[in-house]
Amino acid sequence: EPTLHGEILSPNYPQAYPNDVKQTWDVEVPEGFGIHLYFTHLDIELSENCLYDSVKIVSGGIEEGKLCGQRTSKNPKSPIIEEFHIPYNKLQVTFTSDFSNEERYTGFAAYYVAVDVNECTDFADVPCSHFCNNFIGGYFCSCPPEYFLHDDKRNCGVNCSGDVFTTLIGEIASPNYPEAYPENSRCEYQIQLEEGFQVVMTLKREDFDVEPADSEGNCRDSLEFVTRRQRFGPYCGNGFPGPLTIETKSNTVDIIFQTDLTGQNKGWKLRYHGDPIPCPKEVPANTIWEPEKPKYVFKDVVKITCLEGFEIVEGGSDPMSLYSTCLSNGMWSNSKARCQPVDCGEPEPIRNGKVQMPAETLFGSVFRYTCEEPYYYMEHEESAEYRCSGNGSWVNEVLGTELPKCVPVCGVPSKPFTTSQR
Amino acid sequence: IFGGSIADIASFPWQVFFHSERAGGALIDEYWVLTAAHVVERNYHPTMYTGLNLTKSSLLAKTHSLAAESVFIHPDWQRVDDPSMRTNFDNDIALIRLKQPVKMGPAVSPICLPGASLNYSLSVGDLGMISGWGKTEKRDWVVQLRGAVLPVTALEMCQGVRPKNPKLDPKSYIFTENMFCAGGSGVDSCQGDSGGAFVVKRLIENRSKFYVFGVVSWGIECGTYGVYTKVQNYVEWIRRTMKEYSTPLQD
Repeated sequence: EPTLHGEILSPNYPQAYPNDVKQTWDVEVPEGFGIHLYFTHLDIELSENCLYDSVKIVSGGIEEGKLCGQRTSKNPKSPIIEEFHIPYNKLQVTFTSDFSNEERYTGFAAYYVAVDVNECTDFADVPCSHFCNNFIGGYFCSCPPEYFLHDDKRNCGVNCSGDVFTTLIGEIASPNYPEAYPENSRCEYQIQLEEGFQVVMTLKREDFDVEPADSEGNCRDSLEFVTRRQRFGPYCGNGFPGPLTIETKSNTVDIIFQTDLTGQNKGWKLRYHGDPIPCPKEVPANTIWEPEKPKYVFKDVVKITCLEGFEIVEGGSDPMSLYSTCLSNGMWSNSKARCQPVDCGEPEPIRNGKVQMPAETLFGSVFRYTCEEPYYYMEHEESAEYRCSGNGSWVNEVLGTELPKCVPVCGVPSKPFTTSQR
Repeated sequence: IFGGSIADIASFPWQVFFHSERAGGALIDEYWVLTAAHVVERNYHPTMYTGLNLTKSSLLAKTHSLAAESVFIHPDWQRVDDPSMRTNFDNDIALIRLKQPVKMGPAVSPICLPGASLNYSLSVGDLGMISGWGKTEKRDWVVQLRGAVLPVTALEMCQGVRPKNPKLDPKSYIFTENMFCAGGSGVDSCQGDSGGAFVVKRLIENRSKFYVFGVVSWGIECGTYGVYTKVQNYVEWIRRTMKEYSTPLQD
């Protein structure tokens, strides 16, 4: 069991140590402690670089010291003639004597005690990203206000995620901007606009300062924009390297800002706005769109009216016009509606007359009525010709939609009356 | 018809045959028949035929008759208790609206109504035509349609006819401006021809047509001169009535 202190004495101490001896002591104190090893007596054959007899102290494979010769304390108030401070809890002491001792040497007497290690300062590596707190047998890290300690118990980060931006226009910046952003953090924001709008982001070059990429071009800290279909970035460096305006084609964008342990950059700031999604301006044949615009966007409503002689197929109650709305998916409502030529249908028959059937019955077609001559004639001479009008009726210039009348021819016998009367 | 000859219905396609109370009428429209008031004053549901040459019962039975929807007697026609004693035939004119329109053809077509212009004025000497299945010199009525051509004469000619029947007082008969006289030389209409048309040919607007100027009304003695209702005086009433009742009446 590791002890907090102990004594190490050369063989036969305080008598002369024997020749040709090699003895090793493994010293171990509880974990979290260092070892203070000090010698109060040292009487070992002196040789150059302690080549013949020596006592050697090794910690972690590294030789901390090698002693030989005779030493006395230079401090009359302290018996310690040599001491070592080892920041680890293990060390090895090895005593070695050769064959050549002709004189009598008494060896060494050494003591060790466990001493607390200041982990915050005793090691080359910084154990905590922010504050280090030493205690006997260990240390703990702590963070500034509004920071939190990561699961690794060493690094601090900030809670910067979760913000959802839903307004049609806004500005987003990295934490502390324009002061240095926190290290070792991952900030996830979301812009979430109503469907039918695409997020458009604008960044100024001077509003962007993120720790530059390493020699291999990988961003240490990075800003990234992610939509369902596309990824923009990662971006880093001094001055925004991407396009100054990013049209995301999406109503939602995830913004991911990731930082590593190092870096002292000011961060970034961006502006965004919702751009209504455009609907195609494809005016179908034989229609009029009101209002006329060079570009139609989400929520725009147009009144689609058929030209004269055309009517809407698959429309609503009004066969001449309907309203269409630019939808959030960039399509028009009622997009299947088409203006087709009005069909007046087959002309109605008339009494005592006939229809000279038209080749077709669409808008603009013409046909004629005739009466059964010679016994009937058309009441209005000009009423024979009918044209298929825009409202789907056969129209005559004189009678309108009224049908012509074939009236009897009067006073014309088919046979003259002859008489022999004089 | 006195002094006439057998005629083809194609020569008088407007001629309408009244079966019961044998008489005549003239088709003036698909729906309308012009006749004399005294023909229909006691018969509001006459059975009529068009397009007939012969009026044999066997033929009539096979022929589709015309049904009267309503009868319009001139409002100024004076009704009397005993028609046989009537001496006033003023306004002897009536209209009949048919239930179904008449289909026109070579044997059936209407006679024209005269207009109001001078072109339609009737003068003494103008020749007209009459037709009917009425009494002739030899028979009380005939099966074969007969027709005749006769001139318009002065009304005095009718006033001057002396009846063979001494009981008749010619002076008791009333003559008005709504009548004209026609006949002479034994050409006349007679019983059974009443209601038939007196037609005159006129060339108007380069078209030669027959117009109904008279309706066979009455006379003192057949074979002399006959009195005809002057249709021109009633054209306005005729047109107004036809227009007013142009749509079928409700029961």
